[in-house]
Amino acid sequence: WCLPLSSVFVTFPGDILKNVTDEELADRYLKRFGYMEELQRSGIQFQGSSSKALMKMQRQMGLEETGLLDKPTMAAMKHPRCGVPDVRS
Amino acid sequence: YQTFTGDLKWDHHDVTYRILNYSPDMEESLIDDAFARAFKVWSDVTPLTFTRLYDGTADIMISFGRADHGDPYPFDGKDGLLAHAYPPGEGVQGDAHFDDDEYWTLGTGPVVKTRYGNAEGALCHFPFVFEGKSYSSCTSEGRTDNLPWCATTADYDNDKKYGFCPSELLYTFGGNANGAECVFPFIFLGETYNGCTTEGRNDGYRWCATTNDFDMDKKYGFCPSRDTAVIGGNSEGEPCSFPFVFLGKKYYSCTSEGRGDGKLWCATTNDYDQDKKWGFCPDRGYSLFLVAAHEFGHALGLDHSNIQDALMFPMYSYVEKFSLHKDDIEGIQYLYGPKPGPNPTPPQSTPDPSKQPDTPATTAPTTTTPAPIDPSKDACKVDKFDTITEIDGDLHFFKDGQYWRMSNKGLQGPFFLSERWPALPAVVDAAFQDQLNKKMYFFSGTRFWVYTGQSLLGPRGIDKLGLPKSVSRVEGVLHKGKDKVLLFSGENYWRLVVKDQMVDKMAVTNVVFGGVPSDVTDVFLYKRNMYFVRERFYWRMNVNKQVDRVGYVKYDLLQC
Repeated sequence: WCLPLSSVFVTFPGDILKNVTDEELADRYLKRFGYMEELQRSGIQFQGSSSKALMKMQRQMGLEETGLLDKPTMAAMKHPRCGVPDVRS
Repeated sequence: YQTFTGDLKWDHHDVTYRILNYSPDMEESLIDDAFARAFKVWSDVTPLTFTRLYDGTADIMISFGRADHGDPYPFDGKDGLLAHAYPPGEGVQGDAHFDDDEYWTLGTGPVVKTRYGNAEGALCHFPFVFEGKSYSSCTSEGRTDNLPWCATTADYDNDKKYGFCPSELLYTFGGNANGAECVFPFIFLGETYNGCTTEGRNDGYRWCATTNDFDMDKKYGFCPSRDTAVIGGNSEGEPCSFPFVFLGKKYYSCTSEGRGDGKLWCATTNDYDQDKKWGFCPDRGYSLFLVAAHEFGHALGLDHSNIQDALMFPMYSYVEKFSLHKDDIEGIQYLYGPKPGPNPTPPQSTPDPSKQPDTPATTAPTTTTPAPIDPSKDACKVDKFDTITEIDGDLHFFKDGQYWRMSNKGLQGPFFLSERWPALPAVVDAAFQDQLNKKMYFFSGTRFWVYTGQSLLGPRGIDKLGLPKSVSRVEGVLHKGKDKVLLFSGENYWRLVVKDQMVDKMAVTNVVFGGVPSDVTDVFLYKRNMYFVRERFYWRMNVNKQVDRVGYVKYDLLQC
């Protein structure tokens, strides 16, 4: 009921935060904060490679360790935070 | 908690910091204060001290920046990444960077400090009523010069207290023009500008010339953000333009239409469809204090914790009454050890000798059992003193008919007020010693007493000093030269000429001491510094009127 009746999404000029899919956002997040190393990802489909990384992230954030891109995990990824990686190589 | 690989930490305890630039979102004094309080979070529980440098290289260099700001880790616009910091070490190590695409506040919305007007720099009071209408932001209504202003009380119509809000028409910050206001229009590279611009810069900061020709005079400053200014987008610093047209429909307030992230935005011209100028609407913002305290944790050697309530948890959440989590304390003390000095000791019941075992202990005790303490006699257990004042060079702490003296011999007391100044009531709101003849002045409610040795004058009504009948008590006193004192009550103070025992007729004014809270409950002078006390905390202002320390009464002044 709180959604507008007819939603239209426009691309706002200069908006750094572009509309991205959940998978893209998660991919970027896991990489940026050290959960998924770049080499590990190359050539591998997101679903397979990231499940472990997701669980690691979920453990760090105190979320249920499902290994899936569920709602609480996506909400945590969109939450404002410190830019220092959580996991170091 | 976690530390960085190799337990990176500073090899010295006297850590220095330097603030390289400021955000346009808050007055500089408020930013200074937020950083000082953030450092204090850590110095309270470790042997670390933090000293601010104004030039040269400090251990921790603090700066605000946007997107690509000179290191390999760019920020990402509003929200998302808020700040980052590097673990201890040389060069960029130890430095803390804050994303200036965020809206920096104290966590609960705009903090607008006024200038000029008649409120002596007080913060805006939102909402306020002007000519029967309520305002939740600064306005230029009622003025012909377009300067934004606000009331500093809830009701301008009644109180008539106001000040001017941050605006490029009033002042600039940084740059090379000593804070002079913008001059419009001005010429830059042959072009004429009628407002602040980001042209000529790649960091997104808005600037203006402070003469009409930058090309010739090269005088400039950065434009402070108005409280109504949008954040980010492509019109940073511009106000919303209401109503505006978006996809053919008129909007009279901020909207989340057109966005998938639910963020409120507005156009900064009256037609978005045509001009495409927009920005995010101001919100509660992020607490600079909380984020800084977290980042300084990194700068001292702490990595992210996975305890959600810990300060070092990576995600931001606002807490009103902050206290450092046990996990953070354990982490920082793992690196630097605890703060030296005795820990507060809990009260214990007096042991009954008849119940002691009569056989000797088989092992030697490793700690000494502290002597029982009566909480009413332990100054360290007092949350808030009635008043604090300097008498004969020593600080005296008053509470409920008792007082303690802090001298170079340490803390002594409690002593009974009734033994030294028998006429005084149990609760003394304020006290001071006349520096010329050493007379003691005490205030309680609407009465005051003057002791010369053991001889007493009073009680008399404080209205006899020329204070208005509306003053219900004097809360603090500051010496002003040898023969005058400032008497504080609420947000006002009066100047008392001590020998005349009369306040100056025109000397009532609001608190004008920058960087201290307006709702202090005690004020006193000690070793030439001014102390402003609110609850358990004090703000120390030096002779240059700079707040150089914010601390706990208990730990710093009483050395508990």
